[in-house]
Amino acid sequence: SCNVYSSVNEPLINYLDMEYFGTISIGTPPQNFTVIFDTGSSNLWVPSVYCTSPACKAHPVFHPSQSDTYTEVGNHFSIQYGTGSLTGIIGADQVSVEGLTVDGQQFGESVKEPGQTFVNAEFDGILGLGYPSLAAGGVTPVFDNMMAQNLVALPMFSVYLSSDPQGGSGSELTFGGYDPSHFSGSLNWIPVTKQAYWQIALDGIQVGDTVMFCSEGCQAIVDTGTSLITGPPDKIKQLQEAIGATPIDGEYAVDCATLDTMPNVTFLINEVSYTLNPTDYILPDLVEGMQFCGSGFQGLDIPPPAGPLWILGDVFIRQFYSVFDRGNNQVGLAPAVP
Amino acid sequence: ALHRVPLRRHQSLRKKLRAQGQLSEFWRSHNLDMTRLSE
Repeated sequence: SCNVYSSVNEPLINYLDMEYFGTISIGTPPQNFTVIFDTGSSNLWVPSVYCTSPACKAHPVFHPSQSDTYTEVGNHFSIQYGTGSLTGIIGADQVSVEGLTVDGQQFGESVKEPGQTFVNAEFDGILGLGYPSLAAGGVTPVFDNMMAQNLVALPMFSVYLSSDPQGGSGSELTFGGYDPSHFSGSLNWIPVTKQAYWQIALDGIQVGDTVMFCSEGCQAIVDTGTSLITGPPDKIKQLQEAIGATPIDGEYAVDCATLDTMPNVTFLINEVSYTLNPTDYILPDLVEGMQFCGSGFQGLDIPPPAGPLWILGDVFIRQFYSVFDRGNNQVGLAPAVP
Repeated sequence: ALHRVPLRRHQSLRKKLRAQGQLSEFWRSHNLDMTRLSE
């Protein structure tokens, strides 16, 4: 492997639907950035002062020369998106997240950001919470440094995504444990099957009362960096048909008046059922005063060796409080309390 | 012992582009067909 110039692939569409962001700061004095906390990747990157792409002009950029604690690392990194490469160099500095300060955190300073996606995006960068094996450049992920520097009481973090459409009041990422006030009942723990993404085994996917997919078992990842629920394209096409979604202007959508008659979709995981009803998996929007109901399912081909994979994104996590336990390599799920 | 990081929910880029009537153009310019991805 080559640490000098390493790259990873991320589908562009992952970031089209992102809605939940938080704030971090880098350097001394602190420079603030809005980031996606993404369990589906493992690097931290923010725009650099050296970036001349249009996207960087629309976002705050990191000034290494204005930080007393910055050190240059100099390795290059690249993340391949659908429309081009995000490239940059790696530096190291203090990274602070709500009072937790990680020393010597290596991170990417982007010098080129592709396409229109990042121009319009409301986030500046991404903070990956996946396993170290996913990290480009051999960089130690932020949470691994938090554990190594004894900043968290327990080696776990958890995610609550509020369904409140205006601002998502109460949504939070919790480092060092979980908050029982965000879920009902008890957590069901599911072993991580491959330590890269937060990957788990599915026993089946049921539409209405029928197991339509994955009857022989399949693999899924719990990914806060994906907004929808994705799966192999042929399966998702059948699923769209089963819920009555049809293509409209390049997207799958349903007639908003049919929500009452649509089936529930249930994920069977470790002998427990996780059911989404139509109001959970349909994404309402208002377009020119008209109601639009987009499908929360999206085909996405993830070829071997990583795939095929289903991705349980925000549409799923909104309904099921998710705990990511690095100590025991397991994911905890329980119904989220609105 | 818990360190809480508030997350704020924003309008997604897809919804913004859709509201501006620019989503179809976005698919075209990026040579993307989301329905074809499901086929």
